[in-house]
Amino acid sequence: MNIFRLVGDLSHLLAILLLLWKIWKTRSCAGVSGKSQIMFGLVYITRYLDLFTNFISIYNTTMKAIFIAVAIATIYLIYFKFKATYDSNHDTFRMEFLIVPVGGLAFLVNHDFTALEILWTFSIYLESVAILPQLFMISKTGEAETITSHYLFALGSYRALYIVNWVYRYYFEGFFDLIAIVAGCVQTILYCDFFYLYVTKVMHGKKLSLPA
Amino acid sequence: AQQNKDKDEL
Repeated sequence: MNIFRLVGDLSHLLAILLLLWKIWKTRSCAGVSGKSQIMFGLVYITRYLDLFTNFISIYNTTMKAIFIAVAIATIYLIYFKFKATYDSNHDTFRMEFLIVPVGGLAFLVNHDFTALEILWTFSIYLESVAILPQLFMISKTGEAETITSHYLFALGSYRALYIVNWVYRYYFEGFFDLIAIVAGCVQTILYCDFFYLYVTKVMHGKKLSLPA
Repeated sequence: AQQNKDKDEL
């Protein structure tokens, strides 16, 4: 474990708790893409299947359990409890356009042709594009609530910090996982224009609105 | 290079 990965994990935890808190407090999931949340749920479930079989550390097990629980809770709030506030007219990104290619790629490009490894690879690839419906929704509505933009900033920062973690681990531990690195770079690049808007607008107290 | 065999990352 290194500081970059730790801060990255905490940023990730902050992001998902921030979103859950926003939906719970405002009793509304307006501006939140349910499709992205479903895909994140899928990411955690397919990646953490080894939750009970492969014990790494208390920290690892606890975080995995929290991620899965918070993802399920968020999906429940969006599609059940506060379903009336779910903006399905703007959450129109076709998930199958992401899940099918990612599923195929996981079969073709992986480290080991075993069920667990292919599911892990699927999870890594899916995570890199899972935010697209959310970014697409913001581009359609033309704006995002400030709390939602903080959520996106924390979520985008987590994988950016993981890239630094991978550089660190390459130089100090001779470790690197090309699949995770390439997917992590794609994932972080997708946030770039959002990061720009966040830094130039939200950090100056303005609302995040896309140029119409 | 060594792969992420022990999958210690989240």
